[in-house]
Amino acid sequence: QRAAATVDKYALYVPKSGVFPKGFKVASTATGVKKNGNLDLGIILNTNKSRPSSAAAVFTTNKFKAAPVVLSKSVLDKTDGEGVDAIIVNSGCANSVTGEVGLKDAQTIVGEVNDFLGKGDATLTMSTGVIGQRLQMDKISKGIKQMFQKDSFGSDFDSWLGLAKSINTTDTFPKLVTSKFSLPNGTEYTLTGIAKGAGMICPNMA
Amino acid sequence: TLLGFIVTDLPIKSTALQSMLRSSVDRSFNCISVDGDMSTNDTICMIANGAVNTSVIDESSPEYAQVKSQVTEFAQQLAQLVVRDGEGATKFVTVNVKNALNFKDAKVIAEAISNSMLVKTALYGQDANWGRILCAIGYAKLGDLASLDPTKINVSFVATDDSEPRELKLIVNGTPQLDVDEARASEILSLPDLEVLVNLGTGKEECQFWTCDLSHEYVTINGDYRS
Repeated sequence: QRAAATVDKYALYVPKSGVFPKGFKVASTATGVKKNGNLDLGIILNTNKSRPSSAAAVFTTNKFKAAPVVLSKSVLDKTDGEGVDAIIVNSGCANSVTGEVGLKDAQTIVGEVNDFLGKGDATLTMSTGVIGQRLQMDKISKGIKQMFQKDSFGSDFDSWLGLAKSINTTDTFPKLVTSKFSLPNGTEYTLTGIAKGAGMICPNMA
Repeated sequence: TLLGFIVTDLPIKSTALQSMLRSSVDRSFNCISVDGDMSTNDTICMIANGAVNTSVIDESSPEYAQVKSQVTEFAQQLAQLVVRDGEGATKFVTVNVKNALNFKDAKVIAEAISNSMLVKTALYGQDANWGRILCAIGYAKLGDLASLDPTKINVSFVATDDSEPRELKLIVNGTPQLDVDEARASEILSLPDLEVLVNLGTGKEECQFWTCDLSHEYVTINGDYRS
């Protein structure tokens, strides 16, 4: 086909370095949920204790909301977005249309992270991958435990890139953007963003 | 599925963070399409941890508008990367709807063009099939019918490199340009980045939507995703 151009998207769109916001640490691991052995579980932690964090989110307006969507929304509703210090994301299995057991699985994951943080209602969760299958909880729980017990968390570029890779599914490159900005009073601040998605993409989140 | 998160070291009040995120997403992640399908899991989160030593930003703070604008621009960068990585995509397409009666209808029209499989396959094949674009505009589910006046509409392809003429007019004030320069159209459509410009001429609002072409590879990827 004339239009089929070969472009190395990874080389074009993946940064080789970056600046990252103060007070965040991230980790990722391959739990074996992805059949190819790639990274499939990531956690982002707020380590800043100078004041409570704020969190916000928008979610799919699809009537069949996956368990992690239902759970994360309930955490934000309960806390008014205050004191959320972690996000855990798994890829390979979307934990969607899994009913009550799916919700319990999501609660277990969030509970395990909260236990390590030493506080409740402090974790949001996201999942992506195949719809209609249960999470392999043994693998995911083991991955969470290992990341905390081995203190796999870092704030360097490779740690952030690993996190970006861990949430990919059919993506051909990790999507990581980071920038520094200045307020009018001269205060510098940083935004870092990670996204994933390549198919089933026409979101209408609210 | 679309997943994403944005983190910052600014201190932002949670209510302000929520309104900031919602506004930013409405102009970024909610303005992209790869295949027109909405996931059960789409989520964008934002955490502001306040590690930077400055006053807490709320909706009445003078910095609020600036930060919201920066978050919006930042979210657009991330959202565009998702489109660039669309399954099987060979082209990144900006659909720019200008001079609309209201933002909502500008978005409805941009989304209709962006989700049209026939527009997307034509772009993949580098076929300047403006009829399909006009067709998509015509069936867009407008909130206000006055948003679309067939005698005022202009549709163009816009070159995304430095070549001239930059704009190739396909429809001028509702009149199709039947002697379109096909050679120039082919040049523009061979670029990896494309822009479709729709000037509705019925107001002053505008919306940008980002999409990609649809190729054989999309079917290959999705024919056996689960198994």
